[in-house]
Amino acid sequence: AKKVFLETFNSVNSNFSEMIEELFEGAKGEMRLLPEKDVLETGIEISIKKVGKKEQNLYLLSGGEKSLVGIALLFSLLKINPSPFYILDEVDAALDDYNAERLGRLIKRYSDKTQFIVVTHNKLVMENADILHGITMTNGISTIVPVELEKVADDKPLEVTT
Amino acid sequence: AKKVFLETFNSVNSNFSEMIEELFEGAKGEMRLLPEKDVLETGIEISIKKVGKKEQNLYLLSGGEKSLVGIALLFSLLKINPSPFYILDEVDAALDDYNAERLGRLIKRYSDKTQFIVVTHNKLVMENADILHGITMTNGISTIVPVELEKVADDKPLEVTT
Amino acid sequence: MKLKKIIIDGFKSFGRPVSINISENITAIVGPNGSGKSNVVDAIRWVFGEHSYKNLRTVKKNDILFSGSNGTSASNRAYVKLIFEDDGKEIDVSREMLRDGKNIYMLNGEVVRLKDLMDFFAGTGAGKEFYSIIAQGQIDKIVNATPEELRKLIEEAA
Amino acid sequence: MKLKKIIIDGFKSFGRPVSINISENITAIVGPNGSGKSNVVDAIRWVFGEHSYKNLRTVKKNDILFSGSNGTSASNRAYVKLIFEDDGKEIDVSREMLRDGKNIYMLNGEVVRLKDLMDFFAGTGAGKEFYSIIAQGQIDKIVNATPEELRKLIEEAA
Ligand SMILES: Nc1ncnc2c1ncn2[C@@H]1O[C@H](COP(=O)(O)OP(=O)(O)OP(=O)(O)O)[C@@H](O)[C@H]1O
Ligand SMILES: Nc1ncnc2c1ncn2[C@@H]1O[C@H](COP(=O)(O)OP(=O)(O)OP(=O)(O)O)[C@@H](O)[C@H]1O
Ligand SMILES: [Mg+2]
Ligand SMILES: [Mg+2]
Repeated sequence: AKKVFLETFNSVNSNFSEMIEELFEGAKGEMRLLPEKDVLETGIEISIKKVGKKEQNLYLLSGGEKSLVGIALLFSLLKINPSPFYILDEVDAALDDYNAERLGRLIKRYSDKTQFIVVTHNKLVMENADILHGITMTNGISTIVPVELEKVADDKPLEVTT
Repeated sequence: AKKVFLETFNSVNSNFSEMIEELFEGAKGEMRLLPEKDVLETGIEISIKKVGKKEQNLYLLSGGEKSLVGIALLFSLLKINPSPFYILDEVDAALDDYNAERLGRLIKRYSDKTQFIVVTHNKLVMENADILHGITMTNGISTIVPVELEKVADDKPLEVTT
Repeated sequence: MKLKKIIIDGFKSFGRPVSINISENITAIVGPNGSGKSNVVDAIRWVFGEHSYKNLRTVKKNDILFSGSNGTSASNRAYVKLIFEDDGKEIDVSREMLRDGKNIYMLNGEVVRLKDLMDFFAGTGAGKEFYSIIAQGQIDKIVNATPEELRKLIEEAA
Repeated sequence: MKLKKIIIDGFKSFGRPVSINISENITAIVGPNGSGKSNVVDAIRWVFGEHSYKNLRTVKKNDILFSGSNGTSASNRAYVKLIFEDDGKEIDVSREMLRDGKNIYMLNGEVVRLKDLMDFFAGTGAGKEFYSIIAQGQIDKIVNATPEELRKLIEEAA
């Protein structure tokens, strides 16, 4: 049990540092076992060190940066033991355009390992999908309508109507 | 005191229904004084009735709809007693493109009554600004850089670099 | 094992039956604020036995049932079915709830207990809280997890 | 009364002094995640006497002071100044904190108490919690306000 846990912990940790390096352009991310009691019971702590800075409390990170840490952790676990499908409901809401594009590429990269269902308002994220479903509410009832991404002009709001 | 409160309450309420009608395309919004004790102490409840639906608990509203209710309340109070300036930090994060555009127009409409400082990642919102400041972090220090909106192509991520 | 289709009828804002095809790779669900996108996510959680009002964003039990609109009366049953494919074989999983609160779980057309459903999925990792369904507004909350919660995540992945 | 300029030095991620011009109408602040946009919002709240760690997104008192980076040492003072214009006259308001935790408030170059500052602004409505500064992630929380909190909002506007 101890051996299995440590092996998993170490591979999640190395995935996590890789992900943080990619998402925060050069930052150092690390998961640490708290020095307390037995390895089989102790908790885990995350630390992030941005480029040019000392290690800081996660509390000081910005809204978007906190989302990036969550995304990094999600993909670190996915690489070890993917679930058959992932549902991501507007995980890009706090991201700037660069990071939204990066998230889209990350989802695309792992979509051969597992299925993704992504709810988003950001064209930079939805353009990676092979199937696009529009949902709209008419007369108080939700219905599904087809949406063609090609028809979605970049500078106009996304039209989803019956 | 009672008269002043009731007058204010009634004008906030009528502003609020107007705002909800505009933001939720035809929905009915209302603020009600709870039927409890004395008018000078009783609490206030908000109710929203979407087109084609009965009145529902605010809890059932979506992420974006909850933001719209907050925006409606903010502008209902602004119309009565504007503060010298308003700072809105990514209030558009949960909004779809239509509602983001509507928010941009709403800010523009009231910007002759008061000043707005808006933090946003959405081009549909930032294009209403007369001054645009870029902030970027170089070597761990935040610095201000000029950004020209014309240079921001719609289909490319916003470039804010030194 | 791949998810192929989701069928929803009478659950939350789905007053009429809808069927959603799911791609082997990436499926995007888009649409205006308040149109029902997160209700689809809730529907999938619900089939896996989710019973917490908070996670289903409801206040009372019958908030799961379509509450009616102009011209369409409220539903008396909420029904969600997930259709998977595993090595060419189709696998159907569904949950149904009636107004009286009775829940019926089915696996390939047979009524089963929730526990049987969870055993069936246990090996696959589907439905596990954290790392397969991220609800709206949750992705940035992970940084607030306690050291014990983070440990539990790693153990689930082991 | 119009806000004309914000000067920040040594406050949070502003290791070097910056000066931000504010338009009479709409000013947008844009930039990558983690670049310091919300720190500007915190700086404005701080000048108005904000002392809650939670509202300033800090954990300990000295999180307000620039903590240093490659090549630039940590700051020993945090300083924020707001420059207003009222009927053609300039009005300066500032707050300064030193590493020993001492706060100095100034109004047009003179040291004042925070209370004097609040009295000065009282008539204008600036700095009032709810309806002038909406922090990141707060706009959708208003629907969770209690009936008493909503009443307080209306009373503030009266
Ligand atoms: N039991 C129910 N019956 C009918 N309508 C319901 C029911 N429960 C929720 N709704 C409706 O569903 C809507 C919210 O849907 P949902 O949260 O899925 O929106 P969304 O598409 O995710 O929007 P956003 O982009 O803002 O997150 C509410 O406006 C509510 O009217
Ligand atoms: N005392 C401090 N000294 C140095 N840097 C600090 C200090 N406090 C906060 N920071 C830095 O400020 C950054 C966060 O800034 P802020 O929250 O303003 O970002 P933002 O531009 O609002 O980003 P987002 O678009 O994601 O909301 C953190 O990454 C942190 O490194
Ligand atoms: Mg949603
Ligand atoms: Mg921010």
